[in-house]
Amino acid sequence: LSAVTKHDEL
Amino acid sequence: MNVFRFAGDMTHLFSVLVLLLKIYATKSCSGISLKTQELYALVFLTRYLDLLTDFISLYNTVMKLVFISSSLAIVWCMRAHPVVRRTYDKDQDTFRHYTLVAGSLVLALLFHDRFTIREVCWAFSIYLEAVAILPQLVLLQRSRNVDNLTGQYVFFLGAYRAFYILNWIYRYFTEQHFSRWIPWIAGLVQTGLYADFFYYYYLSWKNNVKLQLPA
Repeated sequence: LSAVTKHDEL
Repeated sequence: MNVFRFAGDMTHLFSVLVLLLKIYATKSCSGISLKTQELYALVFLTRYLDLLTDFISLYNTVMKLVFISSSLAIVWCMRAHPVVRRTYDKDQDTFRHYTLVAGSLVLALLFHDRFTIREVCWAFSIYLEAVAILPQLVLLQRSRNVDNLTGQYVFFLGAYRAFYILNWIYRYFTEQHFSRWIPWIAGLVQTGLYADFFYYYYLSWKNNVKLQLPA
């Protein structure tokens, strides 16, 4: 999982 | 983005709007814990470090800006606004919230996905958010009568993370390798802390009486 999709939540 | 996630974000946004309404309309922050507000400001500042580096969507960026700016505005209001600051229950809001910050930091240094600044800060913000409501719940128990807006604020704040848990369940079954055990456990703890509040909130709603938490 790339960092961005992992932190796609608030 | 699934419906649970959107419902969670809207509920969270609504809780912030209710708090802003209470402070703005009544020019008072009685019953509100400044310590919880400071912890939330820290949660957002450490979680949204990627605000300027990663663009995920306009919605994502706008919501991050709203949460950061509103939490800082509320802290400023309670500390510095000439009228509001005098209504802060300073001697009631005595929870030692530094222990929550220290504990979350230790946990984040021990349990994180990758040992990078961003990941440790992210884990820190997740752990801290789980316990950030404690000073507020303690203050509610101490302040005899809880005004409606304050009660609604805490209610929506608790409900939002419950929606996020449904969102994680949904994503777990619809996306491959979606495993987020850190927010899972922290989210369950966070929502669990509200359990007794939800119970007394429900009783006050059912019996149509003022919300009162037992000491």
